[in-house]
Amino acid sequence: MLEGKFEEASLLKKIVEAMKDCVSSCNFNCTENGISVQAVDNSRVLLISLLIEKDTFEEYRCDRNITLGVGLGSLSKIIGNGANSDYLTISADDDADKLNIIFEDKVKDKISEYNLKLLDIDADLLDVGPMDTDATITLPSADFAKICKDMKVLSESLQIIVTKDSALFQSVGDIGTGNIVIRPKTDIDHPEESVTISLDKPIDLSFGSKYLSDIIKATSLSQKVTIKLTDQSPGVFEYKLPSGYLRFYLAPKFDE
Amino acid sequence: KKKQTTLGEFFPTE
Repeated sequence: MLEGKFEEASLLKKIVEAMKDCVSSCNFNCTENGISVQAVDNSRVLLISLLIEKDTFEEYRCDRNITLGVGLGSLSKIIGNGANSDYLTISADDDADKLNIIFEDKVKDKISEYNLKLLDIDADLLDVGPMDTDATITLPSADFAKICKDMKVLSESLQIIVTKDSALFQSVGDIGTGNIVIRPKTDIDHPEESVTISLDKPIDLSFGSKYLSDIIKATSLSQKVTIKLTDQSPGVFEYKLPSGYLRFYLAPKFDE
Repeated sequence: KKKQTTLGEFFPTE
């Protein structure tokens, strides 16, 4: 038996919105510690790793490990029916073929209940393991989203060049070129506006703009995004949850 | 022109 109650439906809504355009369905792996997902997009370029730790929930129990195969488009439609501020409880019996979803309005005496048919998903997992990191950039997630959108008008690739004191985002396309430079900044009054760059080794990596467009759909989940880059390796883009994370691993583009 | 790599080139399948 799994039962997890979110204080606000908006959190699960944001998580599903951030994932559903990249992967159509995925397995939710539920254990006593929380719920995790690993899913790869069809082109096997972008991997999503989600961890919703037990502490994220107002109430949580999972007596036995269960795997719930979920169609994200369908889940999105159902959870779209609840108000952002509703309590949202998901539950499933062991060996269940459906996920029970209940919204409770905090003001009105109103309870809405839905069942989502579960899917049997046979997905092979990638062993991403712990990765070395050459450069780590933390910046406001809205700023990163704007950089990705602005650079996408120029090219289908975004180049990220990190040196000791700056990160350069560069696009070179048929119509012209664009550069955006950000530098570390500590904002004591607004810590969420701070930018940090830590570097062991300079980085010069390129990523596909269309995949970055998928990643920035997670912007509303966290005020900050942490980008971990390693030479000749996939980039990691992490949005922290109140307890857990939504992480994207994006394979780079190399010169032919 | 740049070539898009896939994750399978970096991570083994479990």
